[in-house]
Amino acid sequence: ESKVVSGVAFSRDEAKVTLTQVEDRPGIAAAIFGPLADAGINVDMIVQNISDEGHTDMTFSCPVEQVKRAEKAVNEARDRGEISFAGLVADTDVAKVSVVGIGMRSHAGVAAQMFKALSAERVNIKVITTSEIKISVLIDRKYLELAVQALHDCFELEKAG
Amino acid sequence: ESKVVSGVAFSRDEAKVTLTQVEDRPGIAAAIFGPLADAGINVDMIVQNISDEGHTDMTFSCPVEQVKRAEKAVNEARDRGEISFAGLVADTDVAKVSVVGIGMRSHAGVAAQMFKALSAERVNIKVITTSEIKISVLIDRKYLELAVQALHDCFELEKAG
Ligand SMILES: C[C@@H](O)[C@H](N)C(=O)O
Ligand SMILES: C[C@@H](O)[C@H](N)C(=O)O
Repeated sequence: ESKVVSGVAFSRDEAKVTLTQVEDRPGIAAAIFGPLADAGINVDMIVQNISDEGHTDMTFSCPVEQVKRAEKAVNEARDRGEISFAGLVADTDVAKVSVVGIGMRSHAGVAAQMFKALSAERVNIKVITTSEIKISVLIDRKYLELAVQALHDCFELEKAG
Repeated sequence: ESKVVSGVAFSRDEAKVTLTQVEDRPGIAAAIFGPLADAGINVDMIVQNISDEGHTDMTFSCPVEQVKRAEKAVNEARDRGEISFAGLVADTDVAKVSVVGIGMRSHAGVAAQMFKALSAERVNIKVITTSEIKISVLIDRKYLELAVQALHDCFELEKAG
């Protein structure tokens, strides 16, 4: 029910970076995020879905202004032979929108409502990541205002801004 | 630093279900999670990475005992023509392990440490999803004890159990 959801959060200047087709074996995630940490990248979301034929994609989000530095750190790790990937896809036109709640344990219902509200506005969901208290998606930045309003309406929240 | 991490959480009887190659267009996520909510599935993690040629994989985790019911709900949605997917992959041999912290905003450092600790034990990371306060991974259940111990050691935490 909408009481479960306490707010909508968003981050306008988000970017996502994806290393496509990294090897799905122990040590690879560490070999990607070690250099990113050393480079001072403020990683927010980290998303890895299941692998296919021993490879998977690794996506992370960070502030738009850190993308170049993040790509450099990842490319240098590859140049040192620490990781390999098919491609490095940076997208600086996304925004992050999240629905925040308490005890969203049975949150298929909240997730379904959130996704339905976005689809009603034809906003495409590009990446999804969740925790018990937060369902976050990345969408095209141009839809941010529309998405935030739709979610406030859906969950009957007062818009703060 | 390890003060940022306050604990290690885990869920032993987790399962993951992946719908491979769903269409990446508005309405699909809602069409998957609506039926799951109606079927009373306790969805915990939801993971969607970027799409490739208009398709992407959708993964969610739920209790092992709900997998059959979840698969049924998803198959029925497909039979009604509401969604399409290439395959439905259920994995009942995973466990969820999370590192919990406050203000892990610059959490590339914490993530790197977590991933390094798991790789040192040769534990493969199958799925990753994050929020500011939690980095969660799915691993093979047989490594759960090992993973939890490794993370407690890495972050210098007292083991509760
Ligand atoms: C892909 C990456 O997560 C790999 N499975 C690892 O364990 O590091
Ligand atoms: C794949 C799914 O998330 C789709 N992009 C949607 O918006 O519903």
